[in-house]
Amino acid sequence: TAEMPSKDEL
Amino acid sequence: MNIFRLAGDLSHLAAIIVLLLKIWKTRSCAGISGKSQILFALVFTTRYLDLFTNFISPYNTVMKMIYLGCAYATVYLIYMKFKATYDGNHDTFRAEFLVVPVGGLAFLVNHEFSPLEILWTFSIYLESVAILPQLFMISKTGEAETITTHYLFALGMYRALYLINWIWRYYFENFFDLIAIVAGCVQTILYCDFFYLYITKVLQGKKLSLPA
Repeated sequence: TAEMPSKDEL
Repeated sequence: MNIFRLAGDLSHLAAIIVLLLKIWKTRSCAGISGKSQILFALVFTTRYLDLFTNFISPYNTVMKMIYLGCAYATVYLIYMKFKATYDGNHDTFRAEFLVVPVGGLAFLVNHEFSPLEILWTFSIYLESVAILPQLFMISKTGEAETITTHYLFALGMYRALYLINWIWRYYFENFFDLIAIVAGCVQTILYCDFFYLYITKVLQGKKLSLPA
């Protein structure tokens, strides 16, 4: 599981 | 996009619009913490700077613009148009006690040490505690109008639904963002006491008032 920023979320 | 995420976004939108309509229809912002609303405007402003740098989807762009527009409209109504009805004497939470530590934390714990990333992290941390002035105000006056409690409930539901969304994304998309998840848990926990009062009082048709 890779951690990545959730920029698609509001 | 999953159903929990969509429901969360719509719940958030409903909360923002309920608050705007309440103020507009009653021509009054009594019982509403202007400080919480300024903090939310700051949250959206620092988080949605990526509107200028990268495009994700029409849905994403439109929702961000609506959230931003509504947040500023709410602040305008409280501090300008219906300023006379603003209950500043009870809105005494010291917002700098939230903004300063949260700013420091965003500098220390982030995904990447760049201006946009730090501002995004700041907005995530700040959102988790931005409702505190409002909850403090209710605990101080000991009561809240029913419509205000609907607003708070919709706002809390948005966060709870996002938590389910993250569990979903972890299982089905192998996706997780620790900063968002920890801040989201903190934010949801802050609402638990309120959820209890909402279910045991407001949904039974009683006004939300706290024991003296």
